Amino acid sequence: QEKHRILHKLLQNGNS
Amino acid sequence: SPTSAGVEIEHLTQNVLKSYRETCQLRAEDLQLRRWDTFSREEVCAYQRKPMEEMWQRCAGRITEAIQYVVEFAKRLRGFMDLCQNDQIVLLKAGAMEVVLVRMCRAFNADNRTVFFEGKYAGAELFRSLGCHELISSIFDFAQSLCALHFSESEVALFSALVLVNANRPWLQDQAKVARLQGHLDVAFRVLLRRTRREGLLARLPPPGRLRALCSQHVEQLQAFRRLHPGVLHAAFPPLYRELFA
Repeated sequence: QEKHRILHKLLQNGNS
Repeated sequence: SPTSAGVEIEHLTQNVLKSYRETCQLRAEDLQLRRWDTFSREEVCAYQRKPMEEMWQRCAGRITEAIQYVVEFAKRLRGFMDLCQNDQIVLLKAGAMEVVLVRMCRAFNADNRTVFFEGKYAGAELFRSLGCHELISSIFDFAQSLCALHFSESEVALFSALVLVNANRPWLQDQAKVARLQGHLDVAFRVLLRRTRREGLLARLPPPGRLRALCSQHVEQLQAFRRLHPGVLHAAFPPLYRELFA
């Protein structure tokens, strides 16, 4: 998961 | 019942089309209006004179922007966010660039082999300083072959959803759940094609291996660039690009 930190963050940021 | 299944599929189709419309980055009408607005000879030369590192950095920037729209597309797709996080990431990591390549056919003018890039249409020669002539030619050939299919916006939407939701990607945790979603999208695509009398399209779609090969070629070229310019990738490339490809 640490390897995909940014993808994680983008997925968790609501439907912006 | 067959009726409620039909309604479900219709809802899914509408969801895919809406998700696509909201995240398509550039409107088809705008791309169409500007399709003869090409870079001048001087502008092309200016791009060709840029150092390799700068041109790579620019292209990585444009790819990253396009990928961010693909992530938003995925998030809006019904069922995608119900997959476990591992599988969302596996699908995006393997499929985001493939979707970008599919979407690129909208921004490609097959009549003069140019692609919309940084505000105008550019031929393959504009990308010369990248030092990867073969990759650029393969991408242009791919865009040309997709253009020959005359995709409608609805077809691009459903086809790209299917490129993304692919149960054959390695490392999926809940492959059955991805396969179910893929199956529903597949039915939605076929229903759309039947309704528009475009069933013939199915036999002409690019084989999955072609997209995979283009993406591997991109990663290989990135590795070659990295060997030539160690440090540039880490210092100047978008973090999302590095996370996906480096």
